[in-house]
Amino acid sequence: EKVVVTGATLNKGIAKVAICGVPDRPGVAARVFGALAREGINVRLIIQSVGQEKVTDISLVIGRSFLKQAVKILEGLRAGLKAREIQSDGSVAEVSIVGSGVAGTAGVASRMFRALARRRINIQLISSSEIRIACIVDAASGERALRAVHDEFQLYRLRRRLVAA
Amino acid sequence: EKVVVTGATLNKGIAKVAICGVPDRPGVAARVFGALAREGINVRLIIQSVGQEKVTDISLVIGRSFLKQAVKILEGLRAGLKAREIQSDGSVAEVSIVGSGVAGTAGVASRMFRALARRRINIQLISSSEIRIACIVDAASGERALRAVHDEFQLYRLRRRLVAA
Ligand SMILES: C[C@@H](O)[C@H](N)C(=O)O
Ligand SMILES: C[C@@H](O)[C@H](N)C(=O)O
Repeated sequence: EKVVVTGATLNKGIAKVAICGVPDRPGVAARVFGALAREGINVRLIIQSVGQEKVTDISLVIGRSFLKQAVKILEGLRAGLKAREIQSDGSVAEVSIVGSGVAGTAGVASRMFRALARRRINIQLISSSEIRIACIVDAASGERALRAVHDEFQLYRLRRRLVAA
Repeated sequence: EKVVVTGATLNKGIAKVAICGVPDRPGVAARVFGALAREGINVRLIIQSVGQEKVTDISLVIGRSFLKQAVKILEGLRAGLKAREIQSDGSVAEVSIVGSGVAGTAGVASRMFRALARRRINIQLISSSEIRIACIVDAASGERALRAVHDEFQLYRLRRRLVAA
């Protein structure tokens, strides 16, 4: 692979929240984020995967300090949007690898996922782009997950470990 | 908002594919991407949102030319993973806005989503990071979606329109 993974990060100061079972039609995402924007919620990742039969979920990774507020906002929207439920979990961490072209070939992604799988660390959310693959895991596995990707991509010698809290 | 949206892009040379109803436990993502990697599938976005009752979906945005091959690989995995189904759609486009900190506040995201909603363009997938918010829409709406975000963020004068096929 011509891809070079140049670093890995661990962020424990986050929470996962999702509004599940929303109608998959125009205007829904606008309404959800309009409500979050009005209250200044800090959003790190927005993730919407395929839905089923015109219904889908929208997941967010936010700063941990915003969790209670975000859940309140989403619960307030739930009835009006006919959403099935709000999910939330403050006990999560984000482990990412960064590098030019990381998501371009499936190879780098498969190595990251395998490194986590070998340590029995479950991947709860995935969000990737050209330059970064982010996995959300449970908070207790955060450090182990960071070491796993450091080992897999031999990052120790680069001294690129960044831990944010 | 201190966020500045500096550009927007439209990419029509893509396809959406997903393996749905996979067990949400360690090793599943590794297996899916291991199989895709062995065949050199070019992956642009990996999206996994929250699941339900230990089952979830993994969505991918890939280069259009890889669609048939990717579906074949995923169908080959389906029984072994006890996945419910494979979804795919070659008639999609990716519209993105880029800028430093775009996903940081919900405000920029809500403006992008509202711009698409006003034109009745459905958002099929969302993947965002610090510097980019990508929405997958149907291919026929691609140009209109690009214009929508250009108008919303007043990008014309920057002449930042990039269209890839
Ligand atoms: C679910 C949500 O993204 C919806 N499809 C919309 O366009 O707003
Ligand atoms: C669904 C998939 O991501 C699974 N949770 C895994 O860890 O591999």
